[in-house]
Amino acid sequence: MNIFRLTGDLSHLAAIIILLLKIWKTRSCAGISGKSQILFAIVFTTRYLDLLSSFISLYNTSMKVIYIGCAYATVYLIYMKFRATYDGNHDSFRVEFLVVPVGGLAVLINHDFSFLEILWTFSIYLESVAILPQLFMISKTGEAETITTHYLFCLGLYRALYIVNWIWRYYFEAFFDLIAIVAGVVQTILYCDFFYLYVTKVLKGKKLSLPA
Amino acid sequence: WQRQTLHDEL
Repeated sequence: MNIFRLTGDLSHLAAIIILLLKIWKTRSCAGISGKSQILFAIVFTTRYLDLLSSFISLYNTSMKVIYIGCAYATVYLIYMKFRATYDGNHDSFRVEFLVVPVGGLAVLINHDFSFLEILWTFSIYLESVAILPQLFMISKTGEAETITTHYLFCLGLYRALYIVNWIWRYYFEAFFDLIAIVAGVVQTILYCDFFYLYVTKVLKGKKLSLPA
Repeated sequence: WQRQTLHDEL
């Protein structure tokens, strides 16, 4: 464990909690892509099946359980409790265009052709694109609530910190996982445009709105 | 590269 991985995980946790609190406090999931949240729930479920097969540390196990629990709680709030506020018309990204190619890629390119390993690979590939329905929704409506942008910023920060973590691990532990690194870099690139808008608009006190 | 079967990252 190094400081970059730890702060990355905490930033990820902060993002998840910010989103849950936003929905809970405003009693509304307006502007939130339920499809992205379902994808994240699938990501955590398929990746953390190793909870049943291997123990790494108390930290590792508890974070996995918290991530999975929060992901399903978020999906529950969006599709059940506050369903009336869910903006389904604007959440029109076709997720099958992500899930099907990602599934195929996981079967073709993996470290080991075994059931758990393919599911792990699938989750890594899927996570790298799971935010696209959310970004698509923002580009469609042309705006995002400030709290939603804080959520996205924490998620993007988590990815950026993981890249620093991999550089660290490469130099100091001779560790690298090419699948995780390539997918992680792709995922981080997807946030670049958003980072630019966040710094130039949200941090200057303006609402994030895109030119028509 | 080194094959990873135990994934210690989240």
